[in-house]
Amino acid sequence: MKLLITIVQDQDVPGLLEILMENGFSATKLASTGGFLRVGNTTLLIGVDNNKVEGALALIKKTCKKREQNDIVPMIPFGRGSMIPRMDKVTVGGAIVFIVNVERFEKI
Amino acid sequence: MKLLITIVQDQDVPGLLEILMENGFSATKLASTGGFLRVGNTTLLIGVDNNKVEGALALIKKTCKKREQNDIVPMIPFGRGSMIPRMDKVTVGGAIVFIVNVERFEKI
Amino acid sequence: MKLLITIVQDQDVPGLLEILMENGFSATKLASTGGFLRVGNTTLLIGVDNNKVEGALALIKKTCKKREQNDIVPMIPFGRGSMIPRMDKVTVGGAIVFIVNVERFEKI
Ligand SMILES: Nc1ncnc2c1ncn2[C@@H]1O[C@@H]2COP(=O)(O)O[C@H]3[C@@H](O)[C@H](n4cnc5c(N)ncnc54)O[C@@H]3COP(=O)(O)O[C@H]2[C@H]1O
Ligand SMILES: Nc1ncnc2c1ncn2[C@@H]1O[C@@H]2COP(=O)(O)O[C@H]3[C@@H](O)[C@H](n4cnc5c(N)ncnc54)O[C@@H]3COP(=O)(O)O[C@H]2[C@H]1O
Ligand SMILES: Nc1ncnc2c1ncn2[C@@H]1O[C@@H]2COP(=O)(O)O[C@H]3[C@@H](O)[C@H](n4cnc5c(N)ncnc54)O[C@@H]3COP(=O)(O)O[C@H]2[C@H]1O
Repeated sequence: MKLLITIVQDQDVPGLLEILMENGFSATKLASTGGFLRVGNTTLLIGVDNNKVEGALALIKKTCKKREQNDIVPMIPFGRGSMIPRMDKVTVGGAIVFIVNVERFEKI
Repeated sequence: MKLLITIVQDQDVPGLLEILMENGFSATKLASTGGFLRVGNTTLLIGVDNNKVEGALALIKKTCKKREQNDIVPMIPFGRGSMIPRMDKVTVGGAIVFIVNVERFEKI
Repeated sequence: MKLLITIVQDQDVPGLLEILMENGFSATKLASTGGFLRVGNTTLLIGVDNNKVEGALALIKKTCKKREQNDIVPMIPFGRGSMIPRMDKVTVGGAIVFIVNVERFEKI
């Protein structure tokens, strides 16, 4: 089994969960925040059988869109130690997926 | 060391944390939501020494009960794309445990 | 790639995120709670290239301080089953870091 630790934008979550459930996957949702833009996003834990990883990734690709955020980027280093806020276009990915091996799965 | 990523029902959390702490385990609690029933649950991170995995699992088994939720199940596919809500008994497990290897543990 | 699942005290989070971002790291923040003291803390997911693990750990060491919490410790076993609260000094670490291998990383 593999655990897909998947970080997506909030607006893609309803569509992604629906298509995952329809296809027999299971998932757990955790509210999270991006370290750079400090904007809320969502971390999904998706445990899948080894032979289903590609299927799950395909569903994630189908529903999660890249977007440009015209945000005030808070974290631009301006000389060691001080940060200046400035308007900037930051592309936020469709999804970030860390695939981790599950040595053992227990359903108690 | 192993990390037990453990998903349990909210009502089992106080009892589970108490018995884990009493037995010298440590844990971190994250609020989460089930992808299927969309009901709040709890994700625990429990880092344990390799020789303590069985002990931790035994405590989880002791405190986490299977329950039937008479929920309106929101996610029953009814032909591609549309979902019909219907009353259904869904069994929600005692606990779901993903056991992941920790290559290195640092206490800073 | 490695995923650093890092548990830190809330007051160290702004400084740690700033120094991580300034050094080109990325991170995702999850609100969490300690299992023993039941006090809010923060769990950071920090995915880093294999050759950057030491660099990330050094930044964590630099910003996360050990503190003594003069808390009422809720979890002292007093004979099997009952817990008595008592005032106690509990040292809460700078940071707890679980380093987990990422088999595959996808940016969709
Ligand atoms: N230190 C830095 N300097 C300059 N630009 C930076 C940066 N860190 C992030 N960015 C940019 O800002 C976008 C939003 O990052 P944020 O941290 O808010 O939100 C992130 C974060 O929550 C998570 N994430 C991405 N990579 C990660 C990693 N290696 N570890 C943990 N979380 C990660 O996924 C979200 C979307 O990431 P994505 O890469 O699509 O999009 C990122 C990236 O384009
Ligand atoms: N492989 C996995 N990866 C990540 N998280 C996982 C997981 N398997 C289970 N979980 C988590 O554990 C909770 C309880 O799952 P359980 O299998 O006991 O109980 C489940 C199961 O009996 C059923 N179920 C879940 N997904 C389903 C689906 N796609 N189709 C039909 N029934 C489903 O509904 C109950 C509640 O599911 P819900 O999603 O609300 O809540 C789930 C979810 O948060
Ligand atoms: N193996 C592990 N798996 C998952 N999460 C872990 C972990 N080890 C530590 N943590 C997380 O890191 C926080 C700080 O732990 P630390 O060991 O520095 O500081 C700890 C430790 O000094 C002490 N402590 C924790 N569990 C104990 C227990 N069962 N008996 C006695 N003292 C305990 O109380 C402090 C605060 O603990 P708290 O649980 O509130 O908060 C913990 C917990 O959220």
